[in-house]
Amino acid sequence: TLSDRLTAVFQRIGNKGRLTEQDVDEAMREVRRALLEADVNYKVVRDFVSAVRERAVGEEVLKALTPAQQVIAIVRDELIKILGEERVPLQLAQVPPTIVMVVGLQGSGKTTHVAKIANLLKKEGRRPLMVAADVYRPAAIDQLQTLGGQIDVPVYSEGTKANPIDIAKNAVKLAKDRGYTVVLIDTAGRLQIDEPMMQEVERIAEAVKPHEILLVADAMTGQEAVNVAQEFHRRLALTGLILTKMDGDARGGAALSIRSVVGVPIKYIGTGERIDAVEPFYPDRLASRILG
Amino acid sequence: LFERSEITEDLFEDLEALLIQADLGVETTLELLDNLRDRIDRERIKQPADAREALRTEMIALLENATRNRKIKIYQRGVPFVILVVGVNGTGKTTTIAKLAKYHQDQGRNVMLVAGDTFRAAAIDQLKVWGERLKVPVIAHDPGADPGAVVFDGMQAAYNRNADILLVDTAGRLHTKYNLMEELKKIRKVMQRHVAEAPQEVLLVIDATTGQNGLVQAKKFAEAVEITDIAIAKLDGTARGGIAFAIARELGTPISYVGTGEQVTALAEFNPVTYVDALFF
Ligand SMILES: Nc1nc2c(ncn2[C@@H]2O[C@H](COP(=O)(O)OP(=O)(O)OP(=O)(O)O)[C@@H](O)[C@H]2O)c(=O)[nH]1
Ligand SMILES: Nc1nc2c(ncn2[C@@H]2O[C@H](COP(=O)(O)OP(=O)(O)OP(=O)(O)O)[C@@H](O)[C@H]2O)c(=O)[nH]1
Ligand SMILES: [Mg+2]
Ligand SMILES: [Mg+2]
Repeated sequence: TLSDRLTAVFQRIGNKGRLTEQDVDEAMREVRRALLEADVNYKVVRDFVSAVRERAVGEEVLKALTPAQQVIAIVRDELIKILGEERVPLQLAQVPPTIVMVVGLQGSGKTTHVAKIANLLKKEGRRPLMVAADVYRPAAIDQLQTLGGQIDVPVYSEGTKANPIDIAKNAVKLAKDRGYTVVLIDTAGRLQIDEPMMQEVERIAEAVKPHEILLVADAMTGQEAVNVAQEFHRRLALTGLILTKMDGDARGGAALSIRSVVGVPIKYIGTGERIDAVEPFYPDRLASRILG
Repeated sequence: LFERSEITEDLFEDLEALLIQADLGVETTLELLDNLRDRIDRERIKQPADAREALRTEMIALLENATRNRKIKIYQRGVPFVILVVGVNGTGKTTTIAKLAKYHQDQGRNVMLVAGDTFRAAAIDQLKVWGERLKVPVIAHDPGADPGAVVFDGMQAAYNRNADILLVDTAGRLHTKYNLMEELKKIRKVMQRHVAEAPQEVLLVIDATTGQNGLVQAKKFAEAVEITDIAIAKLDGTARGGIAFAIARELGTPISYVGTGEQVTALAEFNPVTYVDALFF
C-alpha cells in the first residue's frame, strides 16, 4: 500500500531530525506512482502531487513525528477536497416533471442505472417514467422494458425506427399529460469523438432541456476518462456523474480525474448488477480506495 | 516528439507521459524505458529518430512474444470448434460473438450460437437479434435457466446439426465474484464432458478503455478458465488499450482480435506492428 511504501521511504531516510526537500521528493514519487497505478490521469496526478508537495514542504511533514502518516493525511485530505461532497441529491424541478438524461461510453452501465434510479424514485413515492431512446443496440429497448417490468415502472418507447430526439420530446409531453414526475432518458452508448452521435445527444438535450445530465462512467476506466468526460461536458454541460461497477476491485482513479477536470458532483455509485445495487457517494470511502 | 536534435532526459519524460497515458501502466512503462536506455548505451544511439525505432521494435517484440503463444486453430471435421467468450460486464462479448460468427461464416463454416447469459435483462434477446441478422441458429432457454444446461444443449445441437463453430456467450461477471467465477468453471466442465477438447478457444474480451484493472481481469479469468486468446474491443475510441503490454509481459496471453466498432464487420486480427504504430509512431 502507499502507506507501507511511504513508511519504507521515511525509514530509509532515517531519523535525522528534519527532512529535506529531497526527502519529500522521494515521498512524492511514491504518491505519484500509487495514483497512476490507481488509474488517475497523468496530468491530474502531476497537478495533484504538486499541491500535495507544497503542503508537505510546508511545516506539516518536515517536522512530523510520523512523516509517512502525515503525507498520507495530506494526500487523503487533498483527494477528498477534489472528490467533492457526499450525498448530493438529484436536482428535482420546481415544476414537474424533472427530466434526467443519462449519457456515456458503450457498456458503461447507463441502462442498468436508469432502472436503479427509477426504482429509488419510485420508493420515494415519485412517479418515474423511463424512456428508451437507444434505437441502435440490439434489444436495448427490450432490456429497458424488462427492467421496467421488474420494478413496475413504465417505459416509453417508439421502437427502433423512431428518432431519439422525437422519442424524448414525445415522452416528456406524455409525462406532462399523465402526471409522471421524473422522466429518465436512457441514451445509446457513444464515443465522445463520434460527431453525429454527439450531435444527436446535444439535440436531445436541446429539445427537452434536462434538469440533470448524468455521465455514466465505469470505475475501471483508465487514462482516457478525462478526455471522455471533458468532451461530454463541453458539449452538454453535465450536472452529475454516476460511477459504476464499484463492486469490482478497480481502484477508481478515473473518478478523481473526472472530478478534477469537470467538477460535477458524483451523485450515485453503482455496486452491482441488481436493481438495488446503488449507493450514495461518500468521498472518504472513495479516497481510501484510490489510495489502496 | 522525436523531431529533436539530440536525446535528452526530456525525451524520456515525454515518452513516459505518452506510454502511461496509453494505459501501459507504471511498471511496464518503466521497464520499456529502462530497456531503451540500455539499448541507447549499448548501441551508442545518438539520434532521437533511432531511439524511436529502438522503442518501437522493443514494444512490438513485447507483444509478439505473446502473439507467438497463439495456439494454431485446428478445425476438425465433425468436431464442433467451441469458442467460450468471457469477461467482465459490458466489455463487448456479445457483439464480438456476432462479429466472430460473421467472420467464420464468411470462411464458409457452419456457425451456431449459444445464449449462455441467462441472467442479464434481454441478453438472450440481444443474441437472438444477431442470430436473425446473420441467419445463424441460436440455442437458448428461458431467462433464469442454468447456463450449464443451455451450454449442454448447445453442444448437443452442434453435433446433431454439424456445426463447425459453436460460439458460447456468457454473462458479464466481475472476477471478484467467487460464485460467478465458479459458475464459469462449471460451464467449461460441461463442455469438456461432452467433447474432451472443448472449449478449443476461451476468449477474454477486454474493453480498450480499461485501465490497470485489465491486468487483474486477465489474471483472474485465466486462473478460472485458462484463457487462450484475448480480444480488445472498442479500439475505435480514443483509449489505446495499453494494458495489452502488461498482459503480454506478465501472462504471455496472445491478443488475437481487436474490435473497431459496433457493426458486425468491425473485427480485425490483432497485428502488433499496426497496433504499436497507431499508438504514437
Ligand atoms: N457488477 C456490476 N455490473 C454492472 C453495474 N452496472 C451495470 N453493470 C453491468 O454492466 C453491463 C452493461 O450495463 P448496461 O446497463 O447494459 O450498459 P450501457 O451503458 O447501457 O450499455 P450500452 O447501452 O451498450 O452503451 C451489464 O452486464 C450490467 O449488468 C454495476 O454497478 N456493477
Ligand atoms: N465503439 C465500439 N463499441 C462496441 C465495440 N464492441 C462492443 N461495443 C458496444 O459496447 C456495448 C456493450 O456490448 P455488448 O456486446 O453488449 O457487451 P457484453 O460484454 O456482452 O455486455 P454484458 O453481457 O452486459 O456483460 C454495446 O453498445 C456495443 O455496441 C467496439 O469494438 N467498438
Ligand atoms: Mg444501454
Ligand atoms: Mg453480453
